[in-house]
Parts: sequence; C-alpha cells; structure tokens
Amino acid sequence: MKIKKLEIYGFKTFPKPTELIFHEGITGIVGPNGCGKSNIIDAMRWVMGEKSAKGLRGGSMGDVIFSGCESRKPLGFAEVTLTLSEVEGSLPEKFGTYHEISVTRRLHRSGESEYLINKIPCRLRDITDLFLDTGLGKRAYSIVEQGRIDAILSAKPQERRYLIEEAA
Amino acid sequence: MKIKKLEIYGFKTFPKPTELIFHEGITGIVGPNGCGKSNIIDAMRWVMGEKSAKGLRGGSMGDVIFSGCESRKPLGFAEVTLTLSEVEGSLPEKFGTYHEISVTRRLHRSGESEYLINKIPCRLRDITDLFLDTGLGKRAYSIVEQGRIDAILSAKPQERRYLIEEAA
Amino acid sequence: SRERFQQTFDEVNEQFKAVFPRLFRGGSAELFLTDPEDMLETGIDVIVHPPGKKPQHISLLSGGEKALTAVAIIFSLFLVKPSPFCILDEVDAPLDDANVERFTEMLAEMATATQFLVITHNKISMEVANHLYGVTMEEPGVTDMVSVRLSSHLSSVEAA
Amino acid sequence: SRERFQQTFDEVNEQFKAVFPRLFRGGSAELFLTDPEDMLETGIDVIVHPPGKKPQHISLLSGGEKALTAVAIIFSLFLVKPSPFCILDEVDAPLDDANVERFTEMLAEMATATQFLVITHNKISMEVANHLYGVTMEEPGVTDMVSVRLSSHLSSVEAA
Ligand SMILES: Nc1ncnc2c1ncn2[C@@H]1O[C@H](COP(=O)(O)OP(=O)(O)OP(=O)(O)O)[C@@H](O)[C@H]1O
Ligand SMILES: Nc1ncnc2c1ncn2[C@@H]1O[C@H](COP(=O)(O)OP(=O)(O)OP(=O)(O)O)[C@@H](O)[C@H]1O
Ligand SMILES: [Mg+2]
Ligand SMILES: [Mg+2]
Repeated sequence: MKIKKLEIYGFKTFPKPTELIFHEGITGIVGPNGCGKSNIIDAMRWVMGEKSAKGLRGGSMGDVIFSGCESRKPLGFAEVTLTLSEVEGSLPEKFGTYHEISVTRRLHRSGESEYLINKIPCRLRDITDLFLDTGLGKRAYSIVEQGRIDAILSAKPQERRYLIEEAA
Repeated sequence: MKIKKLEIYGFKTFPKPTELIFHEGITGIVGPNGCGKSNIIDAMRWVMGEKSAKGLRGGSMGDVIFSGCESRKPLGFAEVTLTLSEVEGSLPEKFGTYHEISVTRRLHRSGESEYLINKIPCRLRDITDLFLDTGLGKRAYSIVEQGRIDAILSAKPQERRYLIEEAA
Repeated sequence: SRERFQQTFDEVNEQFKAVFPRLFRGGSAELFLTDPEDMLETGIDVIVHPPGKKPQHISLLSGGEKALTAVAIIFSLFLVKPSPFCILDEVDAPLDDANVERFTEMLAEMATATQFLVITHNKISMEVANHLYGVTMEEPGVTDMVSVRLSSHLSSVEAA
Repeated sequence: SRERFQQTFDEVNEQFKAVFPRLFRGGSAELFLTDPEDMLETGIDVIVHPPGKKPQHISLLSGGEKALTAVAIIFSLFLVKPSPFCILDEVDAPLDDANVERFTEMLAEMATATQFLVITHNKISMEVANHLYGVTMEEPGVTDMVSVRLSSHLSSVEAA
C-alpha cells in the first residue's frame, strides 16, 4: 500500500488546485514561514477524516475553506483527494479488486459536506473505516505535527499506552 | 541597573564552578544539545526565587543539585549567585547606598536552604521582594523559556492581561 | 488602577502596531480589550493581519508567524516599560532565514537599552551577539563554558 | 488482548533499546510498564540515560534530547509495525547539526520500508530527501508548490 498523490483545492491557502505526488523514500517540503507547508499536513488529516476543527488549528470546520486574501475573493468550498495505490489485499472485500483507491472530502460554505470513495458518494464513517482497515488511520505515531514532537514524553504514562495498542 | 555576572556551582550540570559575565548588548549562548545552555536560564530563575520545581523541569527542588555522572559523584549542594551593578536609586532604603548587590541561593541535599544578600543571610522572601522592587522580578515577559514563545498567543485573553499589568 | 491599565494598554498597542509590520515587512496587527468597559477584568485579544493575507484567528497562523508575533508583543512591552534584561531561549527555532534577519536587526536596536541573553543554534542570530559563550560537555554530564571569538569558532562550537 | 499488548510492548522495547544509542551515539534507554501485573490498564514510563550522564527524569532532558528521544520511540514503533507513511513536521527544529546528521541517516534507512513526508527548514534534512517540493507565496495568501531540483535551489527557495 502506497500513497500516490494528494490533490488540494480550496483548502486553506490553496485556492489554486495543487497536486502533490508522493514518491518512494523521503519527500521533503521546504519554504518560508507561513507559505502553506503545515497546511498540506492539515489537508492530509482532513481527507482522512479529522473531526476536530481545533485539531486543524481552526475555530470551526468552515475555517478550512480558503477565506480570501488581498488579491482573491473567498472560495465556496474546500476539496481534498487522496489517492492510494497498490492496495490489493489491504482493503475489505466490499471494495473488490482495486489497484488504486481515491478518497475525496468536500466541505461547502453552507456547511454541507460530501464524501466520496472512487468518486462514489459515501459517509464520513466509510472513510474513517477504510483508513482504519488499511492501518493508515492509526495516525497516533504516523503524523507528528509542528511543535508536537515531545508530546510523547510529556504525556502521562496512561496516555502512552495507546501507542503500543495501535502498534499491536 | 545592570546584570554584572552569574556564578553557578553544583546546580544541575555545573559541578565545575562557572562564571558568566553579562556584557552590554547581546550575549549569545551556543552549543550542542544537552550541554547546559537552558540550565543557565534555570539557574537565573532559581536565584531570583523560583518556587516551583516543575518550573525548572524537575520533580522536586532537590533535582537542581548536580546528581553526578559517569566521571563524578553527586554534589552535596547547589549554589547560584547573581550580581547586579549600578543599582543606586533602584533599591529600597534598607539596602543603603550600594553600587553593586549580590544575591545568593544555596540548597543542600538535606533540604536545608540558605539565602544571602551581599553575603548577609536573609529569607527567600527578602530575595523575591528585592527583585520585585527593582522591576527585575517581573519575569513574565523578561524570560522566554525554550518552546514557550507562543505561550502568549495560546493563552486565554484573561491570562494575557497580566502582561499589561506588569508593564503598568 | 483603571487609568494606569488603560494607559499602559494603549501605549503597548501603539508600539505593537508599529513593531509588527517591521518584523513582518508589512501587514498590520492590533491588541483588543475583550471588555473595554471593565479595565479591572477585561482580557486581551490579538488580531493579526500578515502582509497580503486576510486577518485570521491567530490559531491558524503558522509556527513561524506565531513566534514572530509573540516576539513583536514582547518587544512592544519592553519599549513601553524596559526591563534591565531579557532572556530568550531558542525563540528563533521556528523562523526561516529572512525572518531571523529581521528579528536580529530589531534585537540589535533593542539591545542598546536592554541586556539580552540569547540562546540559539542559528548562525544569523550568533552573528548579532556582542559576546558569545560556547557551552560544551568535554566530560559528559559536566558543562564547560568558554568565551568564543566570533567568526571561525562558530561552526566548531556548534558541531562539537 | 493481554498477550498481544505484552508482546508488542516487548518488541517495541527491544527496538527502542537499540535505536536510542544509535541516535545518541551511546547511552541507553528503556520503556517500563507502570503496572506489569495489569496489561489492560498499565501505563508506560520511559527511562533515558544519555551517554556519560546519569539516568534522570525525562522532564530534565534538554529540548534537543527530548525531541531525539521521541523520534527514537516513533522509529521503534515503525520497526515493529510499519505504517505505509510517516509525516514529520519540523521535528528537527530543536536539534543541533550533529544530531540532525544522525537523525537523517536513520531516516534514510527507515525510508526503504516507509514513505516519509518531511517538512523542514534544515539544510541537512533537505539533502537526504529523494524528492523536494518548494512551497512559496508569490501571491500573498496563495500557496505555490514546485518540484525542486536539489543543490543550488535550496537556498533560493528558503530565502524567498
Ligand atoms: N482558510 C484559510 N484561508 C486563507 N488562509 C488561511 C486559511 N487557513 C489558514 N490560512 C493561512 O495559512 C497560513 C499558515 O500556513 P502554514 O501553517 O501551512 O505555514 P507553514 O508553511 O507551515 O509555515 P512555518 O514554516 O512557519 O511553519 C497562515 O498565514 C494562515 O493565515
Ligand atoms: N541535577 C542534575 N544533575 C545532573 N545533570 C542534570 C541535572 N539536571 C539536569 N541535568 C541534565 O542537563 C541536561 C539538559 O541541559 P540543558 O537543558 O541546559 O541543555 P541545552 O544546552 O539547553 O540543550 P538544547 O540545545 O537541546 O536545548 C540533561 O541532559 C539533564 O539530564
Ligand atoms: Mg508549519
Ligand atoms: Mg535548551
């Protein structure tokens, strides 16, 4: 199972549709402060089913939609698509025999949400289940957000057990 | 009022008596991870009357005494002395007409503490009062600890008012 | 007292409105009282408007933008009520090179009225120091401190 | 189940005991169960012993030591139960050059089995990337992303 690409449109600082191809090994992301690097990580977490706006640094989920800047008006929705490849054998039966699978999440300013797996509408629950089944959803040690690297150490011993639980 | 020097002995990673002269302008402290840079800041806060062991990254106050390493045994006490110069006019009357003033804090493994101002024993209270009177004790915006720079922004609006109160 | 809090708040706000665009090379920012009627209880909010962007919740700011905004607030407090010294432990860690440059420029100015003690791993910050101490552990667990001459010594102390 | 938790814990601990001295160039560290009798409720403690120093409360560790210890734990979890990808946002910020070197060496090894997405301002970390994306804001508030050829482009993207 590999990540193939991440497509971001209308999410935070991405009014321009942007495609990030994941390669083998290490993909580095560099650039000045405030340009959108961590926003890419937020887009990743969001398309994987993040439910907490605070977890994406916002006050409400609508905060993820591009709110405009000096040169552009706000957009009406945010959309992120994650494509996985080489998924044979990793997915539950209902997904049949795909080689690739794409997951899309869309949020409109109206508050209306859309979720799609391989372009077929589904519920948010189906997306989170999919990621749980593939093992990708075990994000606890798969994603280390900015400034959060020593969270493992400052956590209480009781809180750390979930790391072992997720690896079990 | 200026800081003249900081003398550290037996505090954390300073089994070797060390003197840090403060100069005009910017004094930079550099070096590899774990070598004692932040411990210098802890020594500063401690001699100014820090009461919380947790505030110095320890579990109990005894954690500030050098606990030994492969090549040395633990020490029996920790001692830090801060010397201020050009203090005329900044000190309360009882300190008379000093040009310089030195503050010493000592902690023994037994738990016994000693406090001295210009080598004369006093109480911890006298030290914290002294620093309050000179305006140095208003540490809220005078000391930014490692990893704590965005505390001002993540604080609640109610918590931020103390910054203005201290500047008032 | 009420008047003193109000006056101090206004003075710090004046400075903040000037310091922020200096550090961010543009944009604007302001402090707000959550309850202007009640000087004894009011909280303080911050609205930040980086250059060319729209003002947002400060929580949405990037790591570097947050650090620089916090530095702007601290410098503003110092400009209103100087403290004899200021200690900064690795505040430049999240900043990119361009922001470290602007930070150190302003730091050098502030340092004429205040003694700064700055811990850093950043070469640009080291260069603005008037005096440099190198902290190492020749003997593991035991701190050694030496005065460092600037220029060639920088890389050797860091790489130890 | 109890056995599975115990077994996983032991495997992660084995890895951690090996990974730590590799990243710290010596020393030792270990995970401990706060309640070995109760696999369903026990917490997990960490004892860290940097080279030449005495084991201390992890709270006393330096900023860089804490970050590197956390990286060691994460790598240990990945070695026991690989996840297809791992995203690290500026974990190298508190590390000095020597530690970034050791971190990137091990990262390169781990990357044969896992796709890593690494956000960094550090030149040493950039050099170990197989592919590099430069993120800029030509138009303020609007992210631009470009594929970057390594070497000469690094300084220009960072300085933008
Ligand atoms: N919905 C939105 N619309 C427009 N801009 C947004 C939105 N949400 C966040 N932003 C902007 O995104 C920027 C933060 O981007 P991000 O955190 O990705 O920066 P970064 O590249 O990681 O920087 P650093 O190196 O400082 O960590 C902020 O300036 C913020 O105002
Ligand atoms: N009482 C003590 N006795 C011996 N060693 C101690 C004591 N208290 C703390 N230490 C050690 O001090 C070290 C931390 O030092 P410090 O935080 O000053 O590092 P630093 O130079 O700031 O590093 P970094 O660049 O990573 O922030 C730790 O290794 C810790 O174990
Ligand atoms: Mg970021
Ligand atoms: Mg430190």
